[in-house]
Amino acid sequence: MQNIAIAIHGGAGTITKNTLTTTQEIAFNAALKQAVEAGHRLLAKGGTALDAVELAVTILEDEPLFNAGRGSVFTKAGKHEMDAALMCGKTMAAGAVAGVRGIKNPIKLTRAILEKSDNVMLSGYGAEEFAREHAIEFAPESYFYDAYRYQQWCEVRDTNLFLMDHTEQREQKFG
Amino acid sequence: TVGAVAVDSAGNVAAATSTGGMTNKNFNRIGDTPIIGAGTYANNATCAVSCTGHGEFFIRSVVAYDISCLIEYKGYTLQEACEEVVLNKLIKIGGEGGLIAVNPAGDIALTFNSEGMYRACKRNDEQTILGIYKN
Repeated sequence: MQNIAIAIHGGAGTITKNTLTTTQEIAFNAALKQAVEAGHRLLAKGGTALDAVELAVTILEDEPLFNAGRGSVFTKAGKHEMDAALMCGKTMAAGAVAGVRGIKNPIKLTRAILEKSDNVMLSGYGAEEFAREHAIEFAPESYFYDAYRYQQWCEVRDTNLFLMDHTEQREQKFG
Repeated sequence: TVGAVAVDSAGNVAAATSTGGMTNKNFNRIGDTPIIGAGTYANNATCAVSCTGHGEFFIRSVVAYDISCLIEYKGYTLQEACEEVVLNKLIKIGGEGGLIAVNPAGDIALTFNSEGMYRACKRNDEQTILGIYKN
């Protein structure tokens, strides 16, 4: 019998026992479990790998704990700019977007590009226009606001530094 | 960044990655995520890969495709290929991060060189595996 399997990630960085509280650790684990098991259930019912990865990533994009979709970090300009990609191993078809704003689930836009476009990668305003033409859901700027992400940005916005998903500022303090 | 890789009951693999980029990024910077072959790649002949980490290093090393190539041309196992790229090649150039990968046989690799990576996997009826920290 063919094995089915799914794996997910929610970002990497300076994540140690000292940087997470027990409450945070429980919340992260619950979110990961929900996403991976939703994808696995779909596979177990005979769903495709492409549908399973799209579903799992959509769930993670809706979770503010992770830097994607709703939980996206702030740019230098105080905005949210998102990138995403999706690829099918059977057909080698791919869809990707870069620098889009206001798209609720960028991974759904990549699926539309994969299936309904002759292109592989769209960016910026053009990608958003494509999203509107294909009824991809948008969300207001307030949807992407997260107090923790805002605080992270405040610590570095007057510098030329940029930070990875889960990187703590350990030695530098910015007044 | 978030990502997923999967293999279905027909033996087809797929990969997906999504990100908000880096805090305080400027000049419409994009990372490896949307670049096919760097941060996301899937090929039924080899594997599916989704990356996370310092994107510039993943772009320069064409990480996801590199793993596929090691399997296709050098006969590496999925785990060997992931470790070669993440724990050897990337570290040498200072690239921090990790990846998840799956192959059509249902093997899974969760490999990272940072202090932690939020991760989870489930195969067949086996128990769900969750992880955050190294080890």
